[in-house]
Amino acid sequence: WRRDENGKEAPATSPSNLSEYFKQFLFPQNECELHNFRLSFSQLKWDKWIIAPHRYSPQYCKGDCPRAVGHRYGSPVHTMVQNIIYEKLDSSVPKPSCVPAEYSPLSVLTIEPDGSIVYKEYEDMIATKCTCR
Amino acid sequence: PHSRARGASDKSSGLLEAPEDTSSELNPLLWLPKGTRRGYALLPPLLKVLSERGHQAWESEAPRLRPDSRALRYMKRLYKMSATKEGVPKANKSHLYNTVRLFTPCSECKHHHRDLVKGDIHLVDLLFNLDRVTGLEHLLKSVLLYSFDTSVPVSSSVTCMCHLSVKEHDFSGQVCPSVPHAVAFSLHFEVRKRKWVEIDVTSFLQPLIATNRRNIHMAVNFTCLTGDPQQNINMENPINMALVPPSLLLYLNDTSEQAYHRWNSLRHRRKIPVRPRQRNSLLVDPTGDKGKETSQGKRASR
Repeated sequence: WRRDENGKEAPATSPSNLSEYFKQFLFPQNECELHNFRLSFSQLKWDKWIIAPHRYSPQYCKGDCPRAVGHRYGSPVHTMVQNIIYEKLDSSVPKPSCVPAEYSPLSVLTIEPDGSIVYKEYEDMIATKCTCR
Repeated sequence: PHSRARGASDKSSGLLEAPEDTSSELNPLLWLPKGTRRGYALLPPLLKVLSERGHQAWESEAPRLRPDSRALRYMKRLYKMSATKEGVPKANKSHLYNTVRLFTPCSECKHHHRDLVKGDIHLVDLLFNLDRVTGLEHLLKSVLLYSFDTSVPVSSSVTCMCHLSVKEHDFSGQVCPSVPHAVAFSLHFEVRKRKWVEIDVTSFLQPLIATNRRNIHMAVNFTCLTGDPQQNINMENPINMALVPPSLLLYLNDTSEQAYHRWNSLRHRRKIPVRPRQRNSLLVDPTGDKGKETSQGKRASR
């Protein structure tokens, strides 16, 4: 229970506000995380050859890499070493970057130049998890 | 530095090469540093096709062969069975292929078909050009696909006889001399809103495709009669069967790095290194219809 300035008992904040309140300390703003991105092949004028899928969500990773990246991002120790180099030794060495760590495949149906039709499953076409490296 | 360029090309990180004529600003290929020229060669075929075609589409509407509408309908149905709406492959363990190619017979011999189709006996001369099959795509199953558009109402059961013969005679460099140059089999099926008849020709075509044959030239005699020989109903008049030449469907396992390998993802999931099983026996059906016996199966057992 918190007491406000004239000693009266201030109403307790509910647990959800509490977690929001503490979040600002635990997770810096715009931290490295997965962001949605959805495109349709007609936007790129590729829908003449790509029959399916009509829409494709490759997603992407964006945000700042916190200094203590080990436990949350599964980053190797090298990431922290690189951060220390950047902060203390040589700022021309880049900070660790927020990049995809895992992907899922995509099935595509396309028309080939000779008019034949091909169904193909491609590896690593949709980012599903981010990391700092 | 070379290592980074090689790194980029090894990872084929979707970097596309700027083509010679870098005049048009529209060209997306301009977005990338020159140093990734080698990356282009290792691009997944899709990105290579798209970047070339994408480039063509901007520069000029290069004439492109339009696919057969029935074939397109079949492949869209196959896509719906194999992937979710978002395009993610369905985790269907029995679905071993990661590539399916559908070829329609070459156009130059299409009119040749017309005068060959006599009445209900369909003797067609088929030439399939398989240039698009890459060396890393291994054949799992091949199927002749007839689209079944009967113009007369038929009774529920139909029996078809099919006689296939390969037209190539230059078997000088043949790999397996026992290649059956001709095969005949019959198949019986129920016509109930059935749009397609799939004839498994894997064991017949496998030797040809394995020797990287670019053109497959064969004659197919396909006759269908109503009635069911088992019930020794007398076979009435032949039905007016698919008047269109069949397509050739190849179920393939693309072993290139950019293709999706199910056993690989299973391995990641189980965190136990799983050795990819060598797929020797071609008769393992990649489309997972284990129960369904193929016409070869029937013939073999007979």
